Parts: sequence; C-alpha cells; structure tokens
Amino acid sequence: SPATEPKDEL
Amino acid sequence: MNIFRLAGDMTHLISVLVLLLKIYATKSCSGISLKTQELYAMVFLARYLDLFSDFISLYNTVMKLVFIGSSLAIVWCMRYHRVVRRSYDRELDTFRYWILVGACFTLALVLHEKFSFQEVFWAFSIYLEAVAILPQLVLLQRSGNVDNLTGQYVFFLGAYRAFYILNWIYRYLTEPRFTRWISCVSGLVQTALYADFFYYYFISWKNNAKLQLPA
Repeated sequence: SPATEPKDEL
Repeated sequence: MNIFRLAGDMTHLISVLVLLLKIYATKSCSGISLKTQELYAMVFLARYLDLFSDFISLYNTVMKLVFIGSSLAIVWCMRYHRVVRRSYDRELDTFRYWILVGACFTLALVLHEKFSFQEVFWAFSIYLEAVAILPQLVLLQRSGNVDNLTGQYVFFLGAYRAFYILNWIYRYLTEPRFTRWISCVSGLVQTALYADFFYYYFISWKNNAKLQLPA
C-alpha cells in the first residue's frame, strides 16, 4: 500500500 | 500552509509562551496540572517521531523542536526546580491519566491511517491530545479561582485547535484528495472539551471578573 503522505501539520 | 493553520500554530506557540512566562515570572506553577504537561510531552514525542526522517520545512522542524523542548522543560521545572516544585498542587492534581494513555494507545492500534510504528504513534498522539487537557480542567475546577496567566494559557491552548478545524475545512475544500478524518474528529472532540471553559472565560471577560469555574 502506498506510504501515507508525510504529515505536514504540527 | 494556510492562514488558519498559521494562526493555529501561532496561538499554540502563544499558549506555551504564556505558560513559560507564568512559571518564570511568578516562580510558581500553582493552578497548572503537571499531568496535562506530561500528557502533552507524550503527545509531541509520539507525534514528531518523523522529526529526523521527514523534512517538511524549516518552520515545521523548528516548531516541532520548540514544542518538544518546551513541554519537557515545563515538566522538568514542575518536578525538579527547587522553587517552582513547591507550588505544585500535588494533592489536587490527581487525575489517573494512565487510563487515558492506555485507551488512546489501544484505539490507535485499531484506528490508524496505516499499520506502521510511526503511523500508530501518530494516531496515538492525536487521540491523546484530544483528552490531554482533562487533568488541567479538573484542577481548575478544584482550585477555585484561576490566576490570569493560567486562564489565558488554557484559553490559547483550546483556541489553537479551533483554528486547525478551520484549516481542515479549508484544505478539504481546496485540496482534491485531502482527508484527515482522525485529526478532524479528534480535533472536534478536543475543542468541544473546552466548551464550558470558553463559556466561563467569556463570562469573566465580559463582567471583567475573576475566572471562576463551578466546582
């Protein structure tokens, strides 16, 4: 499964 | 980045600065829940595991370091600083938060975006942050009158996630594939927990009176 997009929120 | 999220991050930063100001200016942590501070330290440590693996931006990295550093510094101060620790309301700050930690971690094992170490700890940090304020709200009710800086600290801490809700609405409307249900639902629960505090805070501001939470 595609890696989840990096968390750009704090 | 959008204006709502920037406003949220700045409000969060202000809440941390107000708390640091209170502790360093008054050399006292009366009215502050050490348990909430410890929960927030866990939240940041669990959420920012990607600090060294995913570089988003300088801003993102600096803010993560500020939140981790300040939360650990406040916990250290309240536990070990020889002057500050004397003003800790130990007998009032008795919330058994390990139940919260266990429940949030169990929920994260079940409900997450992806079953990986980092994602499970990220979901754990989101759920834990939603309830991290509970010991502090209980302490405020028990300790009767609330000093101004403590009231402002809790107010800004509650307001920041409300800005994030606006940010999620904005991103949902402008970004085709944006869905962060875990953050959104937890953020709504988190902000809802502040509802009565916001009400009494507004009343005290309107009547220019001391903030009083009913026991």
